[in-house]
Amino acid sequence: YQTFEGDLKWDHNDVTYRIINYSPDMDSTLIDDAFARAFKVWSDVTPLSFTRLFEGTADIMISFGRADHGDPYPFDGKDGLLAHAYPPGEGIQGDAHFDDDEYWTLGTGPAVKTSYGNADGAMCHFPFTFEGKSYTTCTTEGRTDNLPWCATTADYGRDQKYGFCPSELLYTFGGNANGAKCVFPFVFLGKEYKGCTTEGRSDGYRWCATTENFDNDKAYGFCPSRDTAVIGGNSEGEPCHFPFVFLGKEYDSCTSEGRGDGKLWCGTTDNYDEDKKWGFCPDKGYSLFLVAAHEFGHALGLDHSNIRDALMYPMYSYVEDFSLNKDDVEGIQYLYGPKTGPDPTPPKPTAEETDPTDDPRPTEPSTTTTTRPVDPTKDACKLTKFDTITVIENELHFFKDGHYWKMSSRSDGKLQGPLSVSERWPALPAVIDSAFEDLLTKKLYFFSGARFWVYTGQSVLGPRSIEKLGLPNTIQKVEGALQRGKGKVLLFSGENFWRLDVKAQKIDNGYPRYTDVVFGGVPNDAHDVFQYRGHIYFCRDRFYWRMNSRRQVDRVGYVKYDLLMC
Amino acid sequence: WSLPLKSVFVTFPGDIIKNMTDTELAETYLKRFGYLDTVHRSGFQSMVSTTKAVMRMQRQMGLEETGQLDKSTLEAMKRPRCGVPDVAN
Repeated sequence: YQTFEGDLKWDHNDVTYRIINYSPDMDSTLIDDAFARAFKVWSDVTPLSFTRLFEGTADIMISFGRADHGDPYPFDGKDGLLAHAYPPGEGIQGDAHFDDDEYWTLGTGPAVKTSYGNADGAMCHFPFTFEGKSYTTCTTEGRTDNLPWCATTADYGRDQKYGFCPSELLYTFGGNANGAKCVFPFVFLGKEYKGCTTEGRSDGYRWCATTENFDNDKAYGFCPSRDTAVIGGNSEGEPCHFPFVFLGKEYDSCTSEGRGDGKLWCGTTDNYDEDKKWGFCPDKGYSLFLVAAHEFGHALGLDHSNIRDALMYPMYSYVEDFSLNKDDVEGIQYLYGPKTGPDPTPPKPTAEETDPTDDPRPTEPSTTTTTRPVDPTKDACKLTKFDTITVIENELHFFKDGHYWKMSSRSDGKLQGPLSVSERWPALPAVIDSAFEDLLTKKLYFFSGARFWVYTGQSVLGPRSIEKLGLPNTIQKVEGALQRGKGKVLLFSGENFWRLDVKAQKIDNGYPRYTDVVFGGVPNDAHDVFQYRGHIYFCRDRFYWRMNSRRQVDRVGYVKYDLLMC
Repeated sequence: WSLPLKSVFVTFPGDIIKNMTDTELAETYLKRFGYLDTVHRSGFQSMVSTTKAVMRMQRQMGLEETGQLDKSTLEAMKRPRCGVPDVAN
């Protein structure tokens, strides 16, 4: 690691920061959260604390800008320079600037937070299916008001979970209109505008009036970028127009033709040759969290490192499960010392602390989870099919649409619930396709679509792609999980299953295998497979097929009556 | 065998032109990130300092220190990065 000449550092540990403006690329709450998490990277390993100010001058002033943005170091358009920051000190020292000609995301493509709808502001789930068609961006299909929307689970038809995507027809950000939506057409300098414009500004940000006449009312806001909007070019914020003509040839998708740098671009009108209107196509984008964590390292006094895996290495590379490199920790602790004292949170009771003479019920989970029933009218017995059924801490759990029920493992067969998934496992989506508890480590694995989460007590890792486990990207979802001896789990999808080595986090060789070849006599399109009290259950709709340890189907019955005890 | 399509390079309005030669790219990069100070030196001396500067950049980036503008060095110069200089100044 390197520090700046003279080991520049803050002379106080309670550092303040202020976000001056926002990028149109992501919802402001996502940007707030990314910056907060980026500061936490450093406060986790030092005595530093970070307090956000909403006015006045903070130690670290954070802003977005393009090209020449007011200091002697202009940015350079898309890619190349992403951001820069100044070492600790007065004035511009300590500030961090982010190039808004970049496409700011969470590093894995459009990060679209919904508003309104019925998904409580959940993120769009891409791809999602709607009326048999798959969508990888927001759409106005199915609506007459031209508002872009998305599903927040993989299958809108099944889950009916949706929200509205960022659009100037819904809201604006910044400006002086408290987020009011645009009014079209509006008059500006005597001219009528039917859409957002950069006219009147030198920083390239798109804005609109929030009344019919800006000249009279002076009320305005900035336009959020739609997830389909192009980046940079000369049509910032406009969507691609397909097909478009370029050099006399028609294009139905983004192309790198005409460029030497291989970047994908598109026309934003039907004929580039005539209109010369274009922009770069949305790509994975750059993780605002990762770039901010790096820049805040500078703002705290770290210069660049030559350790390739260090956060303070000059070049950007996306990492999914980020953690500080030893080099970063040594550098920042050279300046500020290690974190002192325990976190203020009280220690949690662990299993061995409970008195064994207590009530013989199974030991309460080491993490005390306060889950409250959410809607007692939701009756599990009225459901014909669950998203998944699995055993967690020796109790059968039934998941459906963000709720779960659990069957006490005592003989009285009392069903508890509905309880809220998001209360107990906040990172999880509404629909869980399958889940299992690793018997060795007590870690809980949850699968939804092509992603998975791993809970260890309250802490969570994920979402990560199931490809990280070695599953093929052709899998739509994992539908079942069977623990097989120590550290092996069978994962079912469609007619196949794979064996996961949990310790190696890798699929064993020789898989997939056909379910009906190994487990004869059960449906090979079961939507749920789980292990319970020594038997394997294959569920399809209202029924289950129970298989004993000799792989004989010894019972077919109703989930409702035999498992839920309705 | 069809002749390989001859790619036509177009100048896009509003594009921040980055079509530079490799030498221009390297010169800009080395100056911007503090490997080469911007004081102009005589021809011969500037050659020596450029080679040295390239080697310093290669060491910082964990590349083979050849002093040449080889492929991996030019690739590294094109990758997205932080704007803060690598050589404290």
